[in-house]
Amino acid sequence: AEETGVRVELAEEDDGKKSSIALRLWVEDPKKLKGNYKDSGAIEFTFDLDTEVPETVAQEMVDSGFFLEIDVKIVGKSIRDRVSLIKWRRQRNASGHNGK
Amino acid sequence: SSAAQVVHSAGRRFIVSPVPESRLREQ
Repeated sequence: AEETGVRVELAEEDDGKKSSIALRLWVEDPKKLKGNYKDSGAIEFTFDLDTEVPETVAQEMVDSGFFLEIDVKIVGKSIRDRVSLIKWRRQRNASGHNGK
Repeated sequence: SSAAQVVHSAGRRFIVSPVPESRLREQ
């Protein structure tokens, strides 16, 4: 995924089955964002792969004061990249199981 | 340090913890 400056990673092992998964997001390269997030911590949250939209979580993070509105797109994209990767891996693992 | 928590009005819980140490050294 192209470097957005915001890092999103799994905060727990992905068993490939449960729909809601814990993720951890933090600012790895503050220069790439408009706001000042120099020593902000990592934010852990759960995300439902089946029903939720990354951009909604990004907006909730802005509402909660973690990010400025102006950075909501970058945060949303970073979450979307990680979620797509998780879904892609799950499909690939699933296709691998039925005797391919 | 105890992790700070923020619960959004929509109900999602955000838990703030220090950035994973291993990542900081990579910069």
